[in-house]
Amino acid sequence: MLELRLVQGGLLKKVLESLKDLVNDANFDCSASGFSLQAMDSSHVALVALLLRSEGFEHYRCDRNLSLGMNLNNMAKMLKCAANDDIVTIKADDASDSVTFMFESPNQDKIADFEMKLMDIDSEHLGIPEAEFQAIVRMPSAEFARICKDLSTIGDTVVISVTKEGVKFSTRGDIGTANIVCRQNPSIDKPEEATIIEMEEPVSLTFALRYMNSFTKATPLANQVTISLSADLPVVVEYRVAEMGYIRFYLAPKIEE
Amino acid sequence: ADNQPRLSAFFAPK
Repeated sequence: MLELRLVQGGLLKKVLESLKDLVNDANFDCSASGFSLQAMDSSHVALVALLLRSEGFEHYRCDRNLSLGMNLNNMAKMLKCAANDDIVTIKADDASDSVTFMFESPNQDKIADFEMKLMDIDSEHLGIPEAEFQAIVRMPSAEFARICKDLSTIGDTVVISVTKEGVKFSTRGDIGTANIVCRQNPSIDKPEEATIIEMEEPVSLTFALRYMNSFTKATPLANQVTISLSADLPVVVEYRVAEMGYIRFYLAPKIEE
Repeated sequence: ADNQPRLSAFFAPK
């Protein structure tokens, strides 16, 4: 028996909106510690890892570990039917082939339940070691989204370079080139507008903008995004999900030609 | 040439 009640149901709506274009089908893993997911895009170049810790739910009952295979587009369709301020409850029986999403309005005057069929999904989990990164950039998520969107009108790839001077995003295409440099800015008055760069060593890596743009669908979840880089390793683009967890996107760097 | 490696080049299956 699984029953997860999330007062901030709008968070789950935003999580699904940020996943559904990258991954078609995925297993949500439910355990005593939380509600999580690890899935790759169809080309196995990008991976998303989601964790919503059990403490973040108003009520969290998970009698035994369960894996719920869901089509993320269909799950997003159902969650779109919830209002942003609805309380969302996810329910499933151990042997059931369906999951129920219950939406309650904040004053309890409207209660809806949507039942969705589950799927059997063969998924391969990758072991992601804890890594020390050469550079970690924390910046406003909307700024990062704007940069990825702007650069993708000019080129297909972005070179992210971190030096003491700041973080540089560069692209090149048929019509020309573009470079955007963001300098460190502690923004003490408005921490959500800060750009903080922790650098052990300068690092420069190239990534496909198509995936970066997909990751920025998570922008409504958090004011800040963290971009962690090391030479010859996948980048980690992380958005915090309120106080309850995170959504992390991993993207393999392109090999320089 | 495809210069986009897959994630399996970096992370092993669990």
